[in-house]
Amino acid sequence: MLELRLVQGSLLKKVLESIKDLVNDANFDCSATGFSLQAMDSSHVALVALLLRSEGFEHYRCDRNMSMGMNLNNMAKMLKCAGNDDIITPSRPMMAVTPSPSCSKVQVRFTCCFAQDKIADFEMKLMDIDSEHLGIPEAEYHAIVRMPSSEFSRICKDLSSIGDTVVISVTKEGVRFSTRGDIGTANVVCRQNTTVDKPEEATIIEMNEPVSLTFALRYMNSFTKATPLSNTVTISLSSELPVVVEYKIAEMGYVRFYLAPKIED
Amino acid sequence: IEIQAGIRYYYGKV
Repeated sequence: MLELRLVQGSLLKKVLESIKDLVNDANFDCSATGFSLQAMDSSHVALVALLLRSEGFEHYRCDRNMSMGMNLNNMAKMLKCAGNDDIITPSRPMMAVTPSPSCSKVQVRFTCCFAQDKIADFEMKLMDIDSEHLGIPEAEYHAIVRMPSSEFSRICKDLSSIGDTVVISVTKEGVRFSTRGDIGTANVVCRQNTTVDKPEEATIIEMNEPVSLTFALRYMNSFTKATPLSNTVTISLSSELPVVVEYKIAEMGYVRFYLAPKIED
Repeated sequence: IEIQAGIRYYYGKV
């Protein structure tokens, strides 16, 4: 038995919108502690990890660990039918007696917050997905940058009109985003800035040692679809690891995107 | 020449 009740339906809509273009099919893993997902993109260059803790739901019941394979575009289509303030309650009551996961379904109910007499029920087919789960150990990063998510999104968008890759360098000077293309080059430097009116507008740079890595802008731009989830983004860089671009989901968890760098052949 | 690394180069299967 799985029962979830999420009063802020827009949150789940935003989560699906942020990952559906990167990952087609994924297993949602449910346990007593929460709802999680880990999936690679089809070229195995990027990985998304989602966590929604059980405490963040108004109601959460998961009797035993289960994995629900979903087509994320189909799930996003269904969630588009929900109003931003609708209450969303996905459930999977038949799990215990369903012989094969491939023929089972998830039921999703949207309850309109304004008209209590309007209830919409959807049923979506689940898929049998043979996905591999990668172990991501806790790691020390050479530099961690926290900045406004809208600023990061703007930089990625602007640079991608000039080049295909971005070099992210953290030095004492700040964090530098550089690209080059046929028409020329572009450099954007963000310095640490904590003297702002609101904490979410700050740029905070923690640097243990300078680091410089090259990434495909196409993926970075895809990650920025998570911008509506959080006012800030955290970018963790290490010369030995994929970059981690993290959007916190208020009081519930996070969406983390891991991207392998471009390396010298 | 730069080549695109894969995620599996860094993280192993659980």
